[in-house]
Amino acid sequence: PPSLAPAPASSNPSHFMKGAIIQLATGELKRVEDLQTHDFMRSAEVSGGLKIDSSMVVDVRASQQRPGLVSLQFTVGEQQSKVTIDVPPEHPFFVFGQGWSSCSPERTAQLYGLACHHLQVGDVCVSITLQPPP
Amino acid sequence: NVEPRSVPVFPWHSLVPFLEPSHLG
Repeated sequence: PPSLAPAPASSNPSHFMKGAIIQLATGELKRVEDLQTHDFMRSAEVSGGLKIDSSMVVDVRASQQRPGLVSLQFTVGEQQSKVTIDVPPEHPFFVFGQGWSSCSPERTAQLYGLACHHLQVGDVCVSITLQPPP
Repeated sequence: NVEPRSVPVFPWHSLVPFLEPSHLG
């Protein structure tokens, strides 16, 4: 079975540095700041085994377990399953039709040089899950 | 001779949250 990627809180932040080279599933290379919604959709289509889900932000609050982090609660996919993840405030998420967004666009700009919108309740983010077998 | 620096290339799926099916049940 495909291996599971790490959760955002533990991912390598250099992915998000402005100018970082990202390889799409089509083989195309793009800079992280140039990615668009259809790049994710197309990559999931051709990669097989992965499915793009819509994850709507329903709550944003300071993490109680991990000071300095932000707890983001999402409702995911058609089943509206609720998922909470703790991330640094500068962690960017890709919002459908809008692009990179974080809880602290100022910190994202300082740390990564990546221009972000402010992530808010109601934003719908790109997430991926395993495609169920046919 | 100067060796060319290798530029890291990251896969697209490393940029977005991977939600495990167990989270979604």
